Amino acid sequence: EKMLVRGVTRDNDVARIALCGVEDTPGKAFSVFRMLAKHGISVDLIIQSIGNGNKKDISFTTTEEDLQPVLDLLEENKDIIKADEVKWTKEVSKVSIVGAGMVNNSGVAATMFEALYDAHINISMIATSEIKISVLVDRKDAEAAVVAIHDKFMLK
Amino acid sequence: EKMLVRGVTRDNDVARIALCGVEDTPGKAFSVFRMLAKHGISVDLIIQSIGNGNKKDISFTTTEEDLQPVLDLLEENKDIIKADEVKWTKEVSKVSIVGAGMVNNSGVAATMFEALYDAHINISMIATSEIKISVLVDRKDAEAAVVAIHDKFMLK
Ligand SMILES: C[C@@H](O)[C@H](N)C(=O)O
Ligand SMILES: C[C@@H](O)[C@H](N)C(=O)O
Repeated sequence: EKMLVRGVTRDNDVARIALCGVEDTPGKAFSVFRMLAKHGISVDLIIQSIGNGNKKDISFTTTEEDLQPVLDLLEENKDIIKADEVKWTKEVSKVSIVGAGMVNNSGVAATMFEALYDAHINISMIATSEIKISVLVDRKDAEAAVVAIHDKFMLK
Repeated sequence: EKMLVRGVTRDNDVARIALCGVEDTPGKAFSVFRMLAKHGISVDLIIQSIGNGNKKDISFTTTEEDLQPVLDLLEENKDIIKADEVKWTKEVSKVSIVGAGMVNNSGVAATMFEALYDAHINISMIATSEIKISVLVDRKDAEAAVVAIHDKFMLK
């Protein structure tokens, strides 16, 4: 079955912020992104997973330049957002595979993750759409990640 | 600033599986998706967020029909995958907004989340790409979610 993966991309200008322990009730996600939008902060990935108990973690990525402004805003607005903890890092890169025929193809994801495993690279976060699988890895591993995935899929 | 949101889509044929407490070391994500690929299981969203301690939660969605096969596979392979817990639900729908100019636009996300908040709909999960913001909501809220978002963005 043909894997229609077209390319691997890497973005080093990434900071990842996680709001840990946000109350899982309507309006919390809105409050976070309204705050960011109001201050002209662009976001790339937004990831919210299963969470724990009646709380969720909302993670998102910005440019490195926006990290400090975001942290300042979160501090100013902490009584609105009420996260238990804010975790953040700049030592992260986004590596993505882009394709057309990847729709619902767990084999493509498995192959991408195998490439990273073979290169001993840990996957910090994952987010997918039909045409793109993105992972966050440590910045120091980003170059090797691209090479490994490129070789695995035998991209020209 | 023009929000180039083109449409709202809804998918009711969704089951969500979460592998909670997977060891955060290289190869774990690979083992999960290799297992699924080997058995011809398609996945739509894959979401892995910040996790807790040295463990991560890996969530993914499949069709409702594939839920039981996936749970059976996870049970058979639990010594390989070693998640602390498997959580799952069928009572979930994926609602997405699709657009062209949404790249990095936190305002678009804020507006989508505002629509859901106004309709008192809780957002269970979030995953984004440049052209798509997807959320999981309770199945019972899916219809209302589409209407609310459609009206908010004044889509024709
Ligand atoms: C945690 C957050 O996503 C919340 N469930 C909301 O709907 O806004
Ligand atoms: C948790 C899982 O993603 C692990 N970090 C891996 O690289 O496979």
